[in-house]
Amino acid sequence: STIVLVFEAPDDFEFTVRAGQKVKVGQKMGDV
Amino acid sequence: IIASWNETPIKWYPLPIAVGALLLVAIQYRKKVRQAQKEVHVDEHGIEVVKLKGPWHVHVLGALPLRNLSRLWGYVNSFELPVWFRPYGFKFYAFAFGCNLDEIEQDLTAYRSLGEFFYRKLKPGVRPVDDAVLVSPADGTILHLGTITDSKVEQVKGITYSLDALLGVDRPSTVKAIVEHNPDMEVVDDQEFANVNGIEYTLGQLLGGNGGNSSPGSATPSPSASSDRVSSLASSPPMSSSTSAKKNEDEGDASVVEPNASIQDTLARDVSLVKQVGISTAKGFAPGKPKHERRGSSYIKNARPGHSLFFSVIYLAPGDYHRFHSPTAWVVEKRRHFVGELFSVSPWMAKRLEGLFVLNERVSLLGRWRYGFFGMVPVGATNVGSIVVNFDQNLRTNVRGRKPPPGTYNEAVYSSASKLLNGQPLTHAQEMGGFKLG
Repeated sequence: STIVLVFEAPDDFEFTVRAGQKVKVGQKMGDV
Repeated sequence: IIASWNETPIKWYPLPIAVGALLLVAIQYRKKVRQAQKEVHVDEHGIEVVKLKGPWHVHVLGALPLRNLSRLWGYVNSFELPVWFRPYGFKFYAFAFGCNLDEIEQDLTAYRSLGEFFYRKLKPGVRPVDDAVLVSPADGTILHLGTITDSKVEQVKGITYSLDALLGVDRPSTVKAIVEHNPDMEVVDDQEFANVNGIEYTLGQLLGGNGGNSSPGSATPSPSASSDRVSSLASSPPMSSSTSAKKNEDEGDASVVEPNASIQDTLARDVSLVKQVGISTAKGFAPGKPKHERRGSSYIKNARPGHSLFFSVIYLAPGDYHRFHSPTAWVVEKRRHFVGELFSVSPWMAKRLEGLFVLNERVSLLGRWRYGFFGMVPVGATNVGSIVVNFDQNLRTNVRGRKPPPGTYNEAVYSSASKLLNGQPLTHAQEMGGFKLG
Protein backbone atom coordinates (compact mmCIF):
# COMPACT_ATOMS: atom_id res chain seq x y z
CA SER A 1 0.00 0.00 0.00
CA THR A 2 1.00 3.61 -0.48
CA ILE A 3 0.30 7.02 1.00
CA VAL A 4 0.50 10.10 -1.22
CA LEU A 5 0.79 13.49 0.50
CA VAL A 6 -0.07 16.63 -1.49
CA PHE A 7 0.18 19.96 0.30
CA GLU A 8 0.69 23.69 -0.13
CA ALA A 9 3.67 25.22 1.68
CA PRO A 10 5.88 28.32 1.44
CA ASP A 11 8.50 28.16 -1.31
CA ASP A 12 11.24 27.76 1.29
CA PHE A 13 9.77 24.47 2.51
CA GLU A 14 12.41 21.73 2.23
CA PHE A 15 12.16 17.97 2.40
CA THR A 16 14.67 16.44 4.79
CA VAL A 17 14.27 12.95 3.33
CA ARG A 18 15.04 11.67 -0.18
CA ALA A 19 13.64 9.01 -2.52
CA GLY A 20 14.60 5.47 -1.51
CA GLN A 21 15.06 6.38 2.17
CA LYS A 22 13.29 4.32 4.84
CA VAL A 23 11.10 6.35 7.22
CA LYS A 24 9.20 5.67 10.44
CA VAL A 25 6.03 7.21 11.84
CA GLY A 26 6.80 10.62 13.40
CA GLN A 27 10.19 11.00 11.68
CA LYS A 28 10.92 14.49 10.35
CA MET A 29 10.06 14.70 6.63
CA GLY A 30 10.39 18.39 5.98
CA ASP A 31 10.37 21.83 7.52
CA VAL A 32 9.98 25.47 6.61
CA ILE B 1 -4.69 -53.81 -34.44
CA ILE B 2 -0.96 -54.17 -33.92
CA ALA B 3 -0.52 -55.63 -37.42
CA SER B 4 -2.53 -52.88 -39.09
CA TRP B 5 -0.71 -50.25 -36.92
CA ASN B 6 2.66 -51.60 -38.01
CA GLU B 7 1.93 -52.42 -41.61
CA THR B 8 -0.13 -49.41 -42.69
CA PRO B 9 2.22 -47.12 -44.69
CA ILE B 10 2.42 -43.46 -43.52
CA LYS B 11 2.23 -40.91 -46.32
CA TRP B 12 2.93 -37.22 -45.49
CA TYR B 13 1.52 -34.42 -47.66
CA PRO B 14 0.86 -30.70 -47.00
CA LEU B 15 -2.54 -29.76 -45.64
CA PRO B 16 -3.93 -26.91 -47.78
CA ILE B 17 -6.35 -25.96 -44.94
CA ALA B 18 -3.54 -24.43 -42.76
CA VAL B 19 -2.57 -22.20 -45.65
CA GLY B 20 -6.16 -21.19 -46.09
CA ALA B 21 -6.50 -20.46 -42.36
CA LEU B 22 -3.35 -18.31 -42.38
CA LEU B 23 -4.68 -16.47 -45.40
CA LEU B 24 -7.96 -15.75 -43.59
CA VAL B 25 -6.09 -14.46 -40.51
CA ALA B 26 -3.95 -12.20 -42.69
CA ILE B 27 -7.02 -10.80 -44.50
CA GLN B 28 -8.82 -10.26 -41.18
CA TYR B 29 -5.79 -8.50 -39.68
CA ARG B 30 -5.40 -6.24 -42.73
CA LYS B 31 -9.09 -5.36 -42.51
CA LYS B 32 -8.74 -4.49 -38.78
CA VAL B 33 -5.69 -2.31 -39.36
CA ARG B 34 -7.41 -0.50 -42.19
CA GLN B 35 -10.50 -0.04 -40.05
CA ALA B 36 -8.47 1.33 -37.10
CA GLN B 37 -6.75 3.81 -39.42
CA LYS B 38 -10.09 4.88 -40.85
CA GLU B 39 -11.78 4.96 -37.46
CA VAL B 40 -11.71 8.53 -36.20
CA HIS B 41 -13.75 9.41 -33.15
CA VAL B 42 -15.13 12.90 -33.49
CA ASP B 43 -17.16 14.78 -30.93
CA GLU B 44 -20.21 16.94 -31.74
CA HIS B 45 -17.96 19.80 -32.96
CA GLY B 46 -16.23 17.48 -35.42
CA ILE B 47 -13.00 17.64 -33.42
CA GLU B 48 -11.19 14.31 -33.34
CA VAL B 49 -11.30 12.70 -29.90
CA VAL B 50 -8.23 10.59 -29.25
CA LYS B 51 -9.08 7.56 -27.10
CA LEU B 52 -6.09 6.45 -25.07
CA LYS B 53 -5.85 2.69 -25.28
CA GLY B 54 -3.33 2.56 -22.43
CA PRO B 55 -0.37 0.20 -22.14
CA TRP B 56 -1.04 -3.45 -22.82
CA HIS B 57 -0.03 -4.58 -19.32
CA VAL B 58 -2.80 -2.46 -17.82
CA HIS B 59 -5.27 -4.59 -19.80
CA VAL B 60 -3.52 -7.82 -18.89
CA LEU B 61 -3.41 -6.97 -15.18
CA GLY B 62 -6.86 -5.40 -15.38
CA ALA B 63 -8.20 -8.69 -16.74
CA LEU B 64 -7.05 -10.49 -13.59
CA PRO B 65 -9.76 -10.70 -10.89
CA LEU B 66 -7.56 -8.61 -8.54
CA ARG B 67 -10.43 -7.52 -6.32
CA ASN B 68 -11.73 -11.05 -5.87
CA LEU B 69 -8.18 -12.25 -5.20
CA SER B 70 -7.82 -9.48 -2.64
CA ARG B 71 -11.06 -10.36 -0.89
CA LEU B 72 -10.10 -14.07 -0.94
CA TRP B 73 -6.70 -13.16 0.56
CA GLY B 74 -8.44 -11.21 3.31
CA TYR B 75 -10.94 -14.01 3.95
CA VAL B 76 -8.23 -16.66 4.21
CA ASN B 77 -6.27 -14.46 6.62
CA SER B 78 -9.26 -13.94 8.85
CA PHE B 79 -9.31 -17.61 9.93
CA GLU B 80 -8.60 -18.00 13.62
CA LEU B 81 -5.26 -19.78 14.17
CA PRO B 82 -4.72 -22.29 17.00
CA VAL B 83 -3.05 -20.56 19.94
CA TRP B 84 -0.02 -22.92 19.96
CA PHE B 85 0.63 -22.17 16.24
CA ARG B 86 0.47 -18.37 16.45
CA PRO B 87 4.03 -17.65 17.70
CA TYR B 88 5.57 -19.92 15.05
CA GLY B 89 3.39 -18.63 12.24
CA PHE B 90 3.88 -14.94 13.04
CA LYS B 91 7.62 -15.43 13.62
CA PHE B 92 7.88 -17.02 10.20
CA TYR B 93 5.90 -14.12 8.66
CA ALA B 94 8.14 -11.65 10.54
CA PHE B 95 11.25 -13.44 9.27
CA ALA B 96 9.94 -13.55 5.67
CA PHE B 97 8.84 -9.88 5.57
CA GLY B 98 11.24 -8.25 8.02
CA CYS B 99 8.82 -7.25 10.79
CA ASN B 100 10.35 -6.01 14.06
CA LEU B 101 8.57 -8.07 16.73
CA ASP B 102 10.17 -6.16 19.64
CA GLU B 103 8.05 -3.09 18.91
CA ILE B 104 4.59 -4.65 18.87
CA GLU B 105 2.15 -4.04 21.65
CA GLN B 106 0.95 -7.53 22.57
CA ASP B 107 2.43 -11.00 22.74
CA LEU B 108 2.01 -13.06 19.59
CA THR B 109 -0.65 -15.40 21.01
CA ALA B 110 -3.00 -12.43 21.39
CA TYR B 111 -3.45 -12.07 17.63
CA ARG B 112 -6.16 -14.52 16.53
CA SER B 113 -5.37 -14.34 12.80
CA LEU B 114 -2.76 -13.03 10.37
CA GLY B 115 -5.20 -10.23 9.55
CA GLU B 116 -5.14 -9.08 13.18
CA PHE B 117 -1.36 -9.41 13.34
CA PHE B 118 -1.09 -7.35 10.13
CA TYR B 119 -3.12 -4.55 11.73
CA ARG B 120 -1.05 -4.64 14.95
CA LYS B 121 -0.38 -1.64 17.16
CA LEU B 122 3.04 -0.53 18.31
CA LYS B 123 4.17 -0.19 21.91
CA PRO B 124 3.80 3.40 23.16
CA GLY B 125 7.02 5.37 22.80
CA VAL B 126 8.66 3.33 20.05
CA ARG B 127 8.03 6.12 17.53
CA PRO B 128 9.26 9.48 18.91
CA VAL B 129 7.55 12.37 17.07
CA ASP B 130 9.75 15.12 15.66
CA ASP B 131 8.49 18.70 16.11
CA ALA B 132 9.00 19.59 12.43
CA VAL B 133 5.97 20.92 10.51
CA LEU B 134 5.79 17.66 8.52
CA VAL B 135 6.50 14.20 9.89
CA SER B 136 6.15 10.79 8.28
CA PRO B 137 2.59 9.42 8.47
CA ALA B 138 3.73 5.79 8.27
CA ASP B 139 6.60 3.32 8.35
CA GLY B 140 7.84 2.70 4.83
CA THR B 141 10.11 3.83 2.03
CA ILE B 142 10.01 7.19 0.28
CA LEU B 143 9.10 6.28 -3.29
CA HIS B 144 9.23 9.77 -4.71
CA LEU B 145 8.89 13.43 -3.65
CA GLY B 146 9.09 16.91 -5.10
CA THR B 147 7.07 19.93 -6.19
CA ILE B 148 4.00 19.87 -8.39
CA THR B 149 4.09 22.02 -11.53
CA ASP B 150 1.05 22.58 -13.78
CA SER B 151 -1.03 20.25 -11.63
CA LYS B 152 1.11 17.27 -12.73
CA VAL B 153 2.47 14.94 -10.04
CA GLU B 154 5.57 12.96 -11.00
CA GLN B 155 5.05 9.22 -10.33
CA VAL B 156 8.66 8.35 -11.12
CA LYS B 157 11.14 10.04 -13.46
CA GLY B 158 9.31 10.73 -16.68
CA ILE B 159 5.89 9.43 -15.66
CA THR B 160 3.32 11.93 -14.35
CA TYR B 161 -0.36 11.91 -13.48
CA SER B 162 -2.74 14.80 -12.92
CA LEU B 163 -3.53 16.18 -9.49
CA ASP B 164 -7.22 16.36 -10.38
CA ALA B 165 -7.23 12.66 -11.23
CA LEU B 166 -5.66 11.87 -7.85
CA LEU B 167 -7.78 14.14 -5.65
CA GLY B 168 -10.91 14.46 -7.73
CA VAL B 169 -12.12 17.65 -9.32
CA ASP B 170 -14.38 19.91 -7.31
CA ARG B 171 -17.89 19.81 -8.64
CA PRO B 172 -18.65 23.30 -10.04
CA SER B 173 -21.33 23.81 -7.40
CA THR B 174 -18.76 23.13 -4.67
CA VAL B 175 -16.29 25.62 -6.06
CA LYS B 176 -19.04 28.23 -6.52
CA ALA B 177 -20.21 27.67 -2.97
CA ILE B 178 -16.65 27.99 -1.67
CA VAL B 179 -15.90 31.20 -3.54
CA GLU B 180 -19.22 32.64 -2.32
CA HIS B 181 -18.29 31.41 1.14
CA ASN B 182 -14.81 32.96 1.07
CA PRO B 183 -14.82 35.52 -1.75
CA ASP B 184 -11.36 36.75 -0.93
CA MET B 185 -10.62 34.67 2.11
CA GLU B 186 -11.95 37.65 4.06
CA VAL B 187 -11.43 37.29 7.79
CA VAL B 188 -14.62 37.09 9.75
CA ASP B 189 -14.71 39.47 12.70
CA ASP B 190 -14.96 37.86 16.07
CA GLN B 191 -18.70 37.71 15.87
CA GLU B 192 -18.27 34.20 14.51
CA PHE B 193 -19.87 31.74 16.87
CA ALA B 194 -18.86 28.30 17.96
CA ASN B 195 -21.92 26.36 18.94
CA VAL B 196 -21.19 23.98 21.78
CA ASN B 197 -23.96 21.89 23.17
CA GLY B 198 -26.50 24.51 22.20
CA ILE B 199 -24.46 27.30 23.76
CA GLU B 200 -22.87 29.83 21.46
CA TYR B 201 -19.52 31.43 22.12
CA THR B 202 -17.99 34.15 20.02
CA LEU B 203 -14.53 33.49 18.73
CA GLY B 204 -13.33 36.46 20.71
CA GLN B 205 -14.55 34.82 23.87
CA LEU B 206 -13.08 31.47 22.94
CA LEU B 207 -9.66 32.69 21.95
CA GLY B 208 -9.34 34.91 24.94
CA GLY B 209 -8.89 38.70 25.12
CA ASN B 210 -7.37 39.83 21.87
CA GLY B 211 -8.67 36.80 19.99
CA GLY B 212 -11.14 39.06 18.25
CA ASN B 213 -8.57 41.56 17.07
CA SER B 214 -6.77 39.87 14.28
CA SER B 215 -3.85 42.21 13.83
CA PRO B 216 -1.02 40.02 12.59
CA GLY B 217 1.66 39.14 15.06
CA SER B 218 -0.65 39.64 18.04
CA ALA B 219 0.73 37.73 20.99
CA THR B 220 -0.84 34.33 20.87
CA PRO B 221 -1.40 32.95 24.37
CA SER B 222 -0.20 29.38 24.81
CA PRO B 223 -2.87 26.76 24.15
CA SER B 224 -3.13 25.97 27.84
CA ALA B 225 -4.14 29.58 28.43
CA SER B 226 -6.81 29.34 25.77
CA SER B 227 -8.04 26.01 27.13
CA ASP B 228 -8.17 27.53 30.64
CA ARG B 229 -9.99 30.36 28.96
CA VAL B 230 -12.46 27.89 27.51
CA SER B 231 -13.13 26.25 30.87
CA SER B 232 -13.53 29.64 32.58
CA LEU B 233 -15.82 30.67 29.74
CA ALA B 234 -17.97 27.66 30.37
CA SER B 235 -18.97 29.20 33.67
CA SER B 236 -19.48 32.78 32.42
CA PRO B 237 -22.77 33.58 30.64
CA PRO B 238 -21.97 33.32 26.94
CA MET B 239 -22.91 35.91 24.41
CA SER B 240 -25.43 34.29 22.17
CA SER B 241 -27.12 35.06 18.91
CA SER B 242 -29.92 37.62 18.71
CA THR B 243 -32.83 35.20 19.03
CA SER B 244 -31.80 33.63 22.32
CA ALA B 245 -30.44 37.02 23.57
CA LYS B 246 -34.02 38.33 23.31
CA LYS B 247 -35.24 35.37 25.29
CA ASN B 248 -32.51 36.07 27.90
CA GLU B 249 -33.72 39.68 28.33
CA ASP B 250 -37.18 38.36 29.05
CA GLU B 251 -35.98 35.79 31.51
CA GLY B 252 -33.06 37.71 33.04
CA ASP B 253 -29.71 35.91 33.06
CA ALA B 254 -29.72 32.72 31.02
CA SER B 255 -29.05 29.77 33.26
CA VAL B 256 -25.58 28.67 32.15
CA VAL B 257 -25.50 25.04 31.12
CA GLU B 258 -22.00 23.68 31.69
CA PRO B 259 -20.96 21.89 28.45
CA ASN B 260 -19.83 18.44 29.50
CA ALA B 261 -16.13 17.75 29.89
CA SER B 262 -15.59 15.97 26.55
CA ILE B 263 -17.13 18.84 24.58
CA GLN B 264 -14.98 21.23 26.58
CA ASP B 265 -11.86 19.19 25.78
CA THR B 266 -12.79 19.07 22.13
CA LEU B 267 -13.27 22.79 22.10
CA ALA B 268 -9.95 23.33 23.90
CA ARG B 269 -8.19 21.14 21.34
CA ASP B 270 -9.78 23.01 18.43
CA VAL B 271 -9.00 26.38 19.95
CA SER B 272 -5.38 25.35 20.48
CA LEU B 273 -5.18 24.22 16.83
CA VAL B 274 -6.46 27.62 15.77
CA LYS B 275 -4.14 29.53 18.13
CA GLN B 276 -1.05 27.36 18.41
CA VAL B 277 -0.84 26.03 14.87
CA GLY B 278 -2.61 28.85 13.10
CA ILE B 279 -5.13 26.66 11.32
CA SER B 280 -7.88 28.90 10.07
CA THR B 281 -11.37 28.38 11.44
CA ALA B 282 -14.34 27.43 9.34
CA LYS B 283 -14.68 30.95 8.05
CA GLY B 284 -11.04 31.72 7.56
CA PHE B 285 -10.26 33.25 10.94
CA ALA B 286 -6.58 32.58 11.74
CA PRO B 287 -5.35 34.91 14.46
CA GLY B 288 -1.76 36.06 14.20
CA LYS B 289 -1.74 35.43 10.45
CA PRO B 290 -1.36 38.17 7.85
CA LYS B 291 -4.58 38.48 5.89
CA HIS B 292 -3.44 36.70 2.73
CA GLU B 293 -2.28 33.75 4.83
CA ARG B 294 -5.80 32.86 5.88
CA ARG B 295 -7.68 30.18 4.06
CA GLY B 296 -11.18 29.25 5.01
CA SER B 297 -11.19 26.37 2.59
CA SER B 298 -8.82 24.02 0.98
CA TYR B 299 -10.31 22.82 -2.24
CA ILE B 300 -8.71 25.43 -4.43
CA LYS B 301 -5.57 23.57 -5.33
CA ASN B 302 -3.46 26.27 -6.90
CA ALA B 303 -0.90 27.65 -4.49
CA ARG B 304 -0.83 31.33 -3.65
CA PRO B 305 2.05 33.72 -4.38
CA GLY B 306 5.12 32.70 -2.34
CA HIS B 307 3.76 29.19 -1.92
CA SER B 308 4.12 25.97 -3.96
CA LEU B 309 2.45 22.58 -4.04
CA PHE B 310 4.61 19.68 -2.84
CA PHE B 311 4.05 15.93 -2.88
CA SER B 312 5.65 12.84 -1.41
CA VAL B 313 4.84 9.14 -1.88
CA ILE B 314 5.52 6.57 0.85
CA TYR B 315 5.43 2.86 0.03
CA LEU B 316 4.51 0.48 2.87
CA ALA B 317 6.04 -3.00 2.40
CA PRO B 318 4.07 -6.11 3.51
CA GLY B 319 6.16 -6.38 6.70
CA ASP B 320 5.75 -2.73 7.74
CA TYR B 321 3.48 -1.47 10.52
CA HIS B 322 0.31 -0.66 8.58
CA ARG B 323 -1.50 1.97 10.62
CA PHE B 324 -1.09 5.54 9.41
CA HIS B 325 -0.89 8.71 11.47
CA SER B 326 -1.40 12.39 10.90
CA PRO B 327 1.67 13.93 9.19
CA THR B 328 0.96 17.35 10.74
CA ALA B 329 -1.66 19.34 12.64
CA TRP B 330 -4.43 19.79 10.10
CA VAL B 331 -8.19 19.70 9.56
CA VAL B 332 -9.71 17.07 7.26
CA GLU B 333 -12.74 18.71 5.68
CA LYS B 334 -13.86 15.99 3.31
CA ARG B 335 -12.96 12.63 1.86
CA ARG B 336 -13.43 11.25 -1.64
CA HIS B 337 -13.49 7.48 -2.07
CA PHE B 338 -12.50 6.29 -5.56
CA VAL B 339 -13.42 2.66 -6.23
CA GLY B 340 -10.61 1.56 -8.53
CA GLU B 341 -8.37 -1.37 -9.37
CA LEU B 342 -6.13 -3.09 -6.86
CA PHE B 343 -2.88 -3.34 -8.76
CA SER B 344 0.23 -3.98 -6.74
CA VAL B 345 1.87 -0.65 -5.80
CA SER B 346 5.38 -2.04 -5.31
CA PRO B 347 8.24 0.15 -6.54
CA TRP B 348 8.66 -2.29 -9.44
CA MET B 349 5.06 -1.65 -10.53
CA ALA B 350 5.25 2.09 -9.85
CA LYS B 351 8.09 2.32 -12.35
CA ARG B 352 6.14 0.51 -15.06
CA LEU B 353 2.46 1.17 -14.70
CA GLU B 354 1.67 4.75 -15.68
CA GLY B 355 -1.03 6.43 -13.61
CA LEU B 356 -0.95 3.61 -11.05
CA PHE B 357 -2.02 5.85 -8.17
CA VAL B 358 -5.03 7.17 -10.06
CA LEU B 359 -6.08 3.70 -11.22
CA ASN B 360 -6.09 2.05 -7.79
CA GLU B 361 -8.75 2.21 -5.10
CA ARG B 362 -7.96 5.14 -2.84
CA VAL B 363 -9.40 7.59 -0.30
CA SER B 364 -8.49 11.26 -0.84
CA LEU B 365 -8.61 13.11 2.47
CA LEU B 366 -8.75 16.83 1.70
CA GLY B 367 -8.35 19.65 4.16
CA ARG B 368 -6.13 22.47 5.24
CA TRP B 369 -3.18 23.16 7.47
CA ARG B 370 -1.43 26.36 8.55
CA TYR B 371 -0.08 27.03 5.02
CA GLY B 372 -3.26 26.32 3.09
CA PHE B 373 -4.28 23.17 1.21
CA PHE B 374 -3.36 19.74 2.63
CA GLY B 375 -4.28 16.37 1.15
CA MET B 376 -3.44 12.79 2.17
CA VAL B 377 -4.30 9.85 -0.07
CA PRO B 378 -3.99 6.26 1.24
CA VAL B 379 -3.91 4.03 -1.89
CA GLY B 380 -4.95 0.36 -1.62
CA ALA B 381 -3.17 -2.58 -3.26
CA THR B 382 -3.92 -6.23 -4.08
CA ASN B 383 -3.05 -7.62 -0.65
CA VAL B 384 -4.33 -4.61 1.32
CA GLY B 385 -7.58 -3.58 -0.34
CA SER B 386 -9.19 -2.26 2.86
CA ILE B 387 -8.49 1.31 3.89
CA VAL B 388 -9.72 2.25 7.37
CA VAL B 389 -10.21 5.87 8.53
CA ASN B 390 -10.87 5.96 12.28
CA PHE B 391 -13.18 8.99 12.17
CA ASP B 392 -15.22 7.78 9.21
CA GLN B 393 -17.35 4.79 10.18
CA ASN B 394 -19.29 4.88 6.90
CA LEU B 395 -16.28 4.32 4.68
CA ARG B 396 -16.25 0.84 3.03
CA THR B 397 -13.50 -0.01 0.53
CA ASN B 398 -12.92 -3.10 -1.63
CA VAL B 399 -16.59 -4.01 -1.58
CA ARG B 400 -18.25 -6.46 -3.97
CA GLY B 401 -20.45 -5.19 -6.76
CA ARG B 402 -20.35 -3.15 -9.95
CA LYS B 403 -17.45 -0.76 -10.31
CA PRO B 404 -18.45 2.86 -11.10
CA PRO B 405 -16.79 4.50 -14.12
CA PRO B 406 -13.12 5.44 -13.49
CA GLY B 407 -12.61 8.89 -11.95
CA THR B 408 -15.95 8.99 -10.13
CA TYR B 409 -15.96 9.16 -6.35
CA ASN B 410 -18.32 9.31 -3.46
CA GLU B 411 -17.76 12.10 -1.05
CA ALA B 412 -18.32 12.71 2.66
CA VAL B 413 -17.74 15.96 4.52
CA TYR B 414 -16.67 16.13 8.16
CA SER B 415 -18.10 19.58 8.94
CA SER B 416 -19.98 18.23 11.96
CA ALA B 417 -16.73 17.01 13.57
CA SER B 418 -15.93 20.54 14.73
CA LYS B 419 -18.11 23.60 14.29
CA LEU B 420 -15.18 25.88 14.91
CA LEU B 421 -12.95 24.23 12.31
CA ASN B 422 -15.55 22.82 9.94
CA GLY B 423 -13.78 19.48 9.72
CA GLN B 424 -12.03 16.69 11.61
CA PRO B 425 -9.06 18.24 13.45
CA LEU B 426 -5.94 16.05 13.73
CA THR B 427 -2.82 16.74 15.74
CA HIS B 428 0.79 15.74 14.96
CA ALA B 429 1.21 11.95 14.55
CA GLN B 430 -2.31 11.23 15.84
CA GLU B 431 -3.40 7.78 14.63
CA MET B 432 -5.85 8.20 11.72
CA GLY B 433 -6.50 4.68 10.45
CA GLY B 434 -4.69 2.02 8.50
CA PHE B 435 -4.62 -0.65 5.81
CA LYS B 436 -6.14 -4.09 6.40
CA LEU B 437 -5.63 -7.33 4.50
CA GLY B 438 -8.25 -8.11 1.88
